[in-house]
Amino acid sequence: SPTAQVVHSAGRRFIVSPVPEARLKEQ
Amino acid sequence: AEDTGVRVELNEEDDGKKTSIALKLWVEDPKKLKGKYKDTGAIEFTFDLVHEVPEVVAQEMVESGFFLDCDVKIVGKSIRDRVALIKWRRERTASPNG
Repeated sequence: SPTAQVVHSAGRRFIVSPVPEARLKEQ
Repeated sequence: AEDTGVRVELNEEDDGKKTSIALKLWVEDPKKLKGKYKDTGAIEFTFDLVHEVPEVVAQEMVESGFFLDCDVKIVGKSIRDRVALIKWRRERTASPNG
């Protein structure tokens, strides 16, 4: 799956993943 | 909570015990941000409910390139609102009426 990982210098790990379409705000 | 255009949700089931919990944040409405937002997707991270400050995590997201500095407050507020809700739910569960 298209995920990426970013580790901040403070040590926190951020994982980037696709936004589930069902959870996007409906207009 | 106020609609900040930034959505923060639990990324795991809250057992009411763990201090560190997985959250997921994404932008629902980029127009509510002051800076130009790069559509990177959802950001998953863990947050310590006891020891961490939402605004500090927001600042780390800025430093990691997810948001611009002018939006640090709106991101911090979005996390703070969600964290407050999680804590409120926990308190309510921990002290049942009666």
